[in-house]
Amino acid sequence: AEDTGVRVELNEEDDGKKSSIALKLWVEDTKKLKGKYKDTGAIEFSFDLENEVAEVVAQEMVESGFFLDCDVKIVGKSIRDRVALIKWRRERTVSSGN
Amino acid sequence: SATAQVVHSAGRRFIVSPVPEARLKEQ
Repeated sequence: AEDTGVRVELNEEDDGKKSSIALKLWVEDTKKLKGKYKDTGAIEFSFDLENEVAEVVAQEMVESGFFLDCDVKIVGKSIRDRVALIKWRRERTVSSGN
Repeated sequence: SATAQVVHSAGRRFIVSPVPEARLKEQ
């Protein structure tokens, strides 16, 4: 995945079954953000892999004051990339098990 | 504790915690 400067990692073991999963997001490289970033630390949140959209969660982070509106796309992309990887891993696990 | 909780109006809970030091990108 592209280095967006925003890191998103699993915040729990993925059992491959749960639709909602815990993620943790933090800024690794503030220079990649357009807006001024207030260092708040890592943000832990849950994300529903089946029913949620990364960009919507990114918008909620903006509205909660973690990021500025100009960075919503980069945050959304960072979440979307991680979610895609989690889904890909799950699919691969299922297909290798068959 | 260094953790803080922010609840968005949509109901999502964000928990702020320290960045894992070992995982910070080396500059």
